[in-house]
Amino acid sequence: GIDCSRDSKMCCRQEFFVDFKEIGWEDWILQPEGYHMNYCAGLCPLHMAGIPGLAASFHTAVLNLIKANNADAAVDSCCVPTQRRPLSLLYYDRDSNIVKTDIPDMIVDACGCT
Amino acid sequence: VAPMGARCPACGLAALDPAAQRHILMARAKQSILAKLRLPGRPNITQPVSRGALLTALGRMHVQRMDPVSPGMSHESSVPHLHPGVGLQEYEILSFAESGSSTSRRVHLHFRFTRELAGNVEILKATLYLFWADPGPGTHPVTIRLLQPDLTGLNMTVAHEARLEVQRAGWATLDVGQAVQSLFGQGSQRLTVELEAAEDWGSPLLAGHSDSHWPFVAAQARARMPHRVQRR
Repeated sequence: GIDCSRDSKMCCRQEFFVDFKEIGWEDWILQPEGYHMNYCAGLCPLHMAGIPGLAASFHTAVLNLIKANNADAAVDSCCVPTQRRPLSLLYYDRDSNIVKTDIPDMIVDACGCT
Repeated sequence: VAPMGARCPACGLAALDPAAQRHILMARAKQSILAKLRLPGRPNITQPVSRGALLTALGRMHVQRMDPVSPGMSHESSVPHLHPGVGLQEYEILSFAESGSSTSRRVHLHFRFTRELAGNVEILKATLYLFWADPGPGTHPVTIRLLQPDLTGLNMTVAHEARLEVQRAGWATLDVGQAVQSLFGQGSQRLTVELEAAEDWGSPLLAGHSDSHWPFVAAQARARMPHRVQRR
């Protein structure tokens, strides 16, 4: 996958860190100190369909399909997460119990074009 | 902002000034975490657990995992062994006791489990950890009763009873999985434990609630399988 830089226009992963102390949540979330709420942004013009973050062969297959099916009818595709991982939290619940859980698919590691 | 920006929520952010973007993303992060934890809002912590009690509890759980048949009083697991569900969110819950009414021979402890969890998870395992004060020479009988409210909610019924002979100070464990599971099944959230000791011992627990020896329940739970409608 590609990480966004300042002037990225194409589909990439935008890093965004939420510091729990900054939002006043450090008293009830014991671990970790923050949440990497990365997100996908950017354009997916025709020639980028199916990349990056997926197997190169997938990209070739998508491009061939677009050519075979009258390319100019195809529209842009969307910039979406292609790799995600869980967010592990150790926190107090409303009865002051201490709970540990892994929330699946909360952190985006890579983005790509559908 | 390209015309496609209108269709892609994240691209809409690009059109905002950095401060507005940050504000929106922070709000989104809070909303996302609270929704995934099934919390209506951030909890207000009224009784934070002391660091000593937390570290001791985590240490005891680790010992229990390493040596399940610890000398204490590990009871046969009474929760039917549920095979781990693939991809279902799992929870480990540490619930520290609240003191209930007590006499010279009886101690009541309350363990409260949150509404968000009680209705949405199944208990895979739950263990009660007790630290006995020094009972003095000989063996001392103690009866442990797990009480839960009856269907009217007015009276307490005995869900489980265990008797044991305590010879020395130290940690003991009791499997309470079945009792916690049936509590959740009844929509209740509070497990009451009654300890009854012989006359000459007095309070069986370490006197003075010394922080790092305070009783707790360690439970492992898993989100309920989403209800699947089978089409034939």
